[in-house]
Amino acid sequence: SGLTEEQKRRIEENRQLALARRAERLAAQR
Amino acid sequence: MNGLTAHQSQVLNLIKNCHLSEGLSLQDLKHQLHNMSMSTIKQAVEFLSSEGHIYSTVDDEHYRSTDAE
Repeated sequence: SGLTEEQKRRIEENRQLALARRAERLAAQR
Repeated sequence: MNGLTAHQSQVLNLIKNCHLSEGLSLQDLKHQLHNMSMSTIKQAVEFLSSEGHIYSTVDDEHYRSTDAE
């Protein structure tokens, strides 16, 4: 991909935050 | 069905089906969703992001789905 290391790091960070929000939402639904 | 409105589902499906590493841009979404205004798209993106369905990538204009990969 044409992404810089900094962009890749930012994307991975945002992905982890989103996965945490998703886990919270799924836990709240139970 | 999945707790999303029709607009939110449409936006999510387009983002899910995009496999670019930087994800789909708001402009791409607008281009593909002729019937939806930019403000409706932004509202859907904001909601989907707050629920952890999607996340921003290189900037706040590009989004990827947490279900991808």
